Amino acid sequence: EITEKFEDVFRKLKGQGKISEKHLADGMREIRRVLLEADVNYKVAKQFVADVQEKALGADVVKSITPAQQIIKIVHDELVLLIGGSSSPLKTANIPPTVIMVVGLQGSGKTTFCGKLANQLKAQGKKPLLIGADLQRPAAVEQLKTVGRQIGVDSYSDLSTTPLSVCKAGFSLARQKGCDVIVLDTAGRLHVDEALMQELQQIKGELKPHETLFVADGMTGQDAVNAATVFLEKIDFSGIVLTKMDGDARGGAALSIKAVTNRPIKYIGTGEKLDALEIFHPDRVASRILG
Amino acid sequence: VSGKTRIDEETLEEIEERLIAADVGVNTTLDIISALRENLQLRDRNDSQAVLNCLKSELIERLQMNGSADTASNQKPYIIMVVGVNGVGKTTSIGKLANHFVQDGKRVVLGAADTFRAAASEQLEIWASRANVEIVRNKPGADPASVAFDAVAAAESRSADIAIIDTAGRLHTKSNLMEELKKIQRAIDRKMPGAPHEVLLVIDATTGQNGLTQAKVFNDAVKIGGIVLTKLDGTAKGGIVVAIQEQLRVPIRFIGVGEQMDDLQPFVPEEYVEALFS
Ligand SMILES: Nc1nc2c(ncn2[C@@H]2O[C@H](COP(=O)(O)OP(=O)(O)OP(=O)(O)O)[C@@H](O)[C@H]2O)c(=O)[nH]1
Ligand SMILES: Nc1nc2c(ncn2[C@@H]2O[C@H](COP(=O)(O)OP(=O)(O)OP(=O)(O)O)[C@@H](O)[C@H]2O)c(=O)[nH]1
Ligand SMILES: [Mg+2]
Ligand SMILES: [Mg+2]
Repeated sequence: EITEKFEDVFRKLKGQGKISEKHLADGMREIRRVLLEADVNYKVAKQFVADVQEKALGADVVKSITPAQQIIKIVHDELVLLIGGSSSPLKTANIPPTVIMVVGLQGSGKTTFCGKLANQLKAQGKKPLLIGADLQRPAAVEQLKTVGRQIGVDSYSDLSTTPLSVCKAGFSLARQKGCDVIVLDTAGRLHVDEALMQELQQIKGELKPHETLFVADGMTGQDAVNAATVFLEKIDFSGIVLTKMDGDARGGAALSIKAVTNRPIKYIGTGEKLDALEIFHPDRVASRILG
Repeated sequence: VSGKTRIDEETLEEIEERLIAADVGVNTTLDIISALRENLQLRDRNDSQAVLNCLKSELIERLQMNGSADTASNQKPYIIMVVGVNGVGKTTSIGKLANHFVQDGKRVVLGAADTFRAAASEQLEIWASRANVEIVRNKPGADPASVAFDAVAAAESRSADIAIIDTAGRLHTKSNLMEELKKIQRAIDRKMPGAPHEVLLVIDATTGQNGLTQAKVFNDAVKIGGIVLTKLDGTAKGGIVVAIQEQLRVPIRFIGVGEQMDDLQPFVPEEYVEALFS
């Protein structure tokens, strides 16, 4: 784990009296390696380490008698600062229904997250409607319907038409039924699929969601920044959800996505059941990334 | 600069970044770079094209342990079990695989042994009808081991050539789910001793270093016979397979390059390495 690795580095250096700037640079290389092994994007890791080195020099750690601990504290605090920021609650519409649109790559956990979110909103006294705009994936509509049944939330879809029409019709239906929040599930898509990214833009333009959440798999590696950057550019999401964090992936994607998009991480998926949803805690994820 | 016998450090740094960016991982990257330093001829060290070619052959060699992508086995029915963590593309890959075998004139039976996830059996049913193959399924919540058992039984009684068993996605960290997987495997073996003849582990190309842990833990639970690397039609390179292949010594059998039935290709190391550097 990082504290031990770092103390190893500094034990070697300490024998030489106080550490020099070169020693600090060696330590920073070790930090960069830890971040890369935790799946932090290499450009983000490089920048992060440079910022930490600057802070460390500014804090005069070279004069410290416990440089390793002091540097680790700087690294940890910087990490929390970078991935944290205010965890604001989801926006609500002045005039219902509030629309929350859920997007992301294939298999990241969107449909499951929609169920978890609807479940949570229901527990808060809201009346959600799940809209199934994924007409592509075999049995996706059935999956969302089943999820809705499991949590006692209505769902709407229509396999005979287009995703855009489903969204429009679903919106009217929500109004009709007096639903105050819509959780809109969309098909997984690649950021490099121009047609599907355009479809998402159309849906967003039509429904004007109050929140657009980018759902990313917690075990994603270096590619996390590619997808996140393009989704931000073309769709502009308002928040991030990291799923499958009940595994042992270090979750460096959290830092990568946050760093390049500067959008808040709102939720963490922690299991397959529909109650496995947690509000994001930056210090927990930071400790996990540092191992 | 004594540059004539040393590879240009800037070139090496670029290579390192390229490999890291492809999810090859720190350890494997450093290993590859040191192999490069050793193997690159003195005369080539200032030729960046030669350096790149040496790097490519180094990677191809590491990915070379490719068994034939076809099940040229004399087992009948040949039983394949598909495993992996959640959402990586198991069910979709099974649909594509079924179609691939049907094109080869084989008779295929699918087993919907994911009885847990919402609409999992319905999803596989649609693939079965697309590939024009039979499917064995049960109700949600049924014992997955018994569905697998029944699928093998059906494959035998219908003289199918191949049976492919779908399993629920599961994180390797969940020991009860890994135990369930072993139970499914035992049930298959009970019905047909020696089966499953091949366990395919599906890895998502967007997965980072956790992919190696997944491979090791799944391999400890059920012996992995091959890897399917999916979602290579995105921008992710799936470089973690280099480390997986080295440590597990299992071939990468197929790659997934899209969501349609035809989007499955045999893994070709040269093509994969070329795409890594494009
Ligand atoms: N362990 C775990 N599994 C999860 C979590 N979230 C989702 N899953 C599982 O991940 C798999 C994929 O989830 P889906 O909800 O179908 O993902 P999706 O993004 O809707 O997939 P597409 O619609 O095909 O793009 C399923 O097996 C889910 O049960 C989580 O937080 N933890
Ligand atoms: N672009 C792309 N998408 C893929 C590929 N393979 C699978 N997918 C998509 O990934 C998503 C998940 O695929 P599934 O087959 O449901 O994955 P799974 O492993 O069976 O998921 P669980 O059973 O929930 O664990 C679906 O939207 C698929 O269409 C691929 O090669 N390329
Ligand atoms: Mg979905
Ligand atoms: Mg599946």
